[in-house]
Amino acid sequence: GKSQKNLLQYFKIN
Amino acid sequence: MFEARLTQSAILKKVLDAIKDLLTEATFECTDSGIQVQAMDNAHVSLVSMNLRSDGFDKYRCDRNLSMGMSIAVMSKILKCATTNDTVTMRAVDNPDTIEFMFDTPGKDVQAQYEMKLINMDQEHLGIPETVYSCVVKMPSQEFARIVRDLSQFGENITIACTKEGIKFSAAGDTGTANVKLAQTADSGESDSVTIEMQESVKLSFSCRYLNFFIKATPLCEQVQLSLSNDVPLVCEFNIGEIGHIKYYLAPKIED
Repeated sequence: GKSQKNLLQYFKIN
Repeated sequence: MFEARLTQSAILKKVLDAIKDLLTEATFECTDSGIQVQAMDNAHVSLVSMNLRSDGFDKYRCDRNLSMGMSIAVMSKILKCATTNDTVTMRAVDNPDTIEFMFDTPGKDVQAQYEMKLINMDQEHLGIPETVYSCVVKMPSQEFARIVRDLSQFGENITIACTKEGIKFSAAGDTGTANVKLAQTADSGESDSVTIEMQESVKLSFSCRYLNFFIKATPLCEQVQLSLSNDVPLVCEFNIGEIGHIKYYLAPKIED
């Protein structure tokens, strides 16, 4: 099966 | 004081239709240069980036930068109360608890006024990394919407494969498979043209559920732009008339 990645870390500015 | 006026509420109604299924609430950042929204859906699977330039409004004034947390559902309800030809004015004071929407019907001495409470929102500081895309495809937005709707019947995901020759959309499920291929057209810049700028071919799968949210923006413009690269989110971009744009970001599905 295929899973969906959470994008929060990709877009979050620390 | 913040005041923004559009003589045709239609564009704002369409913008709300394009985001209301994806976002429950969002912060509207208002500055001298315009209004910006950058928000993720509750599941943090997609991001919406919307921009309305101040020079696109018929009247725009923003004395101090404002961050206004708004319920998208309530805003959408309010905008449903305007007819497409109504003039819409949004207004807020410098430290607002509420925002006011006013609708004026041309040729009629009727003014409707709605006041919406603002929401205190946790500020998520979001940024969009600079990315060079392997493929950038421009195609008719209605064609894209139709393909997404049609193929969603056959599977949970749509695979997009892009080469110099064209773009292929496919879906597969228990009931069978579906494929739609579009070739690049000779003309570019026309509303019905398909253009492909390709550095490297790509093949990626995306959730139908989210693509169906994105195509709610179809009434905003005639062409949609899809930007694709391996291992980075798809960008699905619609212009908002002459005044701005809405970009949706979605990560490709990965094999478990």
